[in-house]
Amino acid sequence: LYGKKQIDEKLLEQIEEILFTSDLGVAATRELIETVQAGVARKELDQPEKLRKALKEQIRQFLDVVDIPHSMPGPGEPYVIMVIGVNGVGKTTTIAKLGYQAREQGKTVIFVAGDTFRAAAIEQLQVWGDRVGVEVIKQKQGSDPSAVVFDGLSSALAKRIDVVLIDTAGRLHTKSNLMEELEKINRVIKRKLPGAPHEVWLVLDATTGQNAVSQAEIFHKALGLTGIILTKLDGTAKGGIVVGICRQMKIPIKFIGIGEKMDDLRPFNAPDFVDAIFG
Amino acid sequence: SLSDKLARTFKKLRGQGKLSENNIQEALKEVRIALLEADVNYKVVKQFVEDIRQKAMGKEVLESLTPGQQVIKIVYGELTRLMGETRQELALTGRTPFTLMLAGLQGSGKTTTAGKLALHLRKLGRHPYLVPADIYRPAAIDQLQKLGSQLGVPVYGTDRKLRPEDICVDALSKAGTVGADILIMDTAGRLHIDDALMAELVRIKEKILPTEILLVADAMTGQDAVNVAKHFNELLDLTGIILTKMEGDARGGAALSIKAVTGKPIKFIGVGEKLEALEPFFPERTASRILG
Ligand SMILES: Nc1nc2c(ncn2[C@@H]2O[C@H](COP(=O)(O)OP(=O)(O)OP(=O)(O)O)[C@@H](O)[C@H]2O)c(=O)[nH]1
Ligand SMILES: Nc1nc2c(ncn2[C@@H]2O[C@H](COP(=O)(O)OP(=O)(O)OP(=O)(O)O)[C@@H](O)[C@H]2O)c(=O)[nH]1
Ligand SMILES: [Mg+2]
Ligand SMILES: [Mg+2]
Repeated sequence: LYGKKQIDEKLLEQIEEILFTSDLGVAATRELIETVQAGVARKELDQPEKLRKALKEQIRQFLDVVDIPHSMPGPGEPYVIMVIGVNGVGKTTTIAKLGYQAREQGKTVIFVAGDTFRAAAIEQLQVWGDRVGVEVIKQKQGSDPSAVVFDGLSSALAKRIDVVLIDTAGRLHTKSNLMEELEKINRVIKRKLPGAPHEVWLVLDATTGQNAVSQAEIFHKALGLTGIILTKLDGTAKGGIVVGICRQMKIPIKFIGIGEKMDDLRPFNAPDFVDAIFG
Repeated sequence: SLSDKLARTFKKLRGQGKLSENNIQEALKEVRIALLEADVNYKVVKQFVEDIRQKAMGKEVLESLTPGQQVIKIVYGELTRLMGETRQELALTGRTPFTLMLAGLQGSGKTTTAGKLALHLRKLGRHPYLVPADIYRPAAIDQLQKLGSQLGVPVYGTDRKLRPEDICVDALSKAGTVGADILIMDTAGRLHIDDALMAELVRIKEKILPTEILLVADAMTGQDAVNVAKHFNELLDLTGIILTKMEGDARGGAALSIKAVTGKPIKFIGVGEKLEALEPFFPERTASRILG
């Protein structure tokens, strides 16, 4: 978009290509292009630079979502965060990063090994627990995840832990029995500690296409999401799928994952995110 | 669905016996939208729609079809043709032990797919040997060892202090000791833009000269699929693609994007988390799914 002297069909096509290839999707791209065309027609946007600014501002607005209000833990109660999402998006690694961050802030943390299904899932979380200096509450592979979560909360209450991070098995949102398992875990948490889980965060992989919308819709419907974490933004994918999701479902993006190490987590920054789309 | 949209598009244009410039234009817009919504890459869509326009121009609408159906027939036929007309199995020719190298982005399903391939090959009467060449991810070696013991398939005892290429060379030298005739090498997930890690894959390739080099890609990947596939293919000259997590509701446009940009055959699809969940790739099924 740089160095273009006038607003013409070619410029609009360039913009359309940038938006589409950033995974913004048909609906959001169409709406943004129409808004821009309206501004051009009204002679408000008469230079490419103004057009680009207006476009960026509009996307930022779509991403501007207020935090979802929810209960806070009482005295001596832990802040309970449940991390969910489809297979391989980065849940377990993100929990390690969140634990590291909480420890840096001087908080006490435990990890709950809620993925009792996948091979070496518990071992993977344990390695992270050892590296970050966080205890991992776990049972044998194959045990009931709800039972492990219940254990985790009991332990956290007994030890007056500040933050509980619950890892869950990856699952496709289209598998109703697996979604029911998640809802059961949620109920167990609620019964054990009213007000919890204080956060239910959906992890989305930045390389995902429009299926992310379906993921967000179904996980949101099942559990009520309080936030989204967008991982693997250190790749070449722009993660534009969150634009439509934020706009449609009003779920805030909490953090972004930018690598595989424990400190590769950043708070979400809308202007930076939008700038990255335009390269 | 696309068929409904095309039916509406053509309804406005009456008595069309031939597909002409103007009635095609509107139909192609709908096709373009359907493909973009299915995550087919923007540039791939552009090229594809243009090819369809060429093929459809002047075509007679067959007696039994409406113009909309005629267009769909052309699109569906072209999609199927592009994604691979003939079923392609693993090309296990030459001397044993054969070697399969799996590569791809983080979390795409390589380790699980390695296990699935081991089961698939054993059912075909082969003797697979699983080789954990991911020395980075916590419990990655553990994960493949667990899958191996679940299947009763031998797993090479990887020493994390060795470099992946040397692990693979040593595993190859030990294939005979476990009576294996095919090695399945699981590598660490990596970004295509990580030069150092991509160079590692090239080193493994150069030392092993794998029978097959397979890109394991997630079926729900969006526009970035072309960047990833193109780069892996340029550096490794892939022999095939495996698309995972295909049992979900992702439209799977990445299949077309990856095939279009690499020209390499999609050999298998992953359709679940269990080790039995590996199927051959059928282009017609993915074509109808992409069209929606
Ligand atoms: N480059 C990059 N890789 C990441 C990021 N987050 C996670 N990963 C990698 O993605 C892969 C999968 O991460 P996991 O944490 O195992 O993902 P998961 O969602 O827990 O996977 P399942 O439990 O199997 O569903 C690992 O190789 C991670 O190192 C990120 O922000 N950037
Ligand atoms: N639903 C579904 N899940 C799958 C499929 N294939 C793999 N998975 C899951 O995807 C997640 C990631 O699989 P892995 O095998 O650990 O992926 P990977 O590519 O080895 O990951 P890295 O080594 O970190 O790059 C796990 O939860 C798997 O069970 C599939 O076909 N369908
Ligand atoms: Mg995990
Ligand atoms: Mg792996």
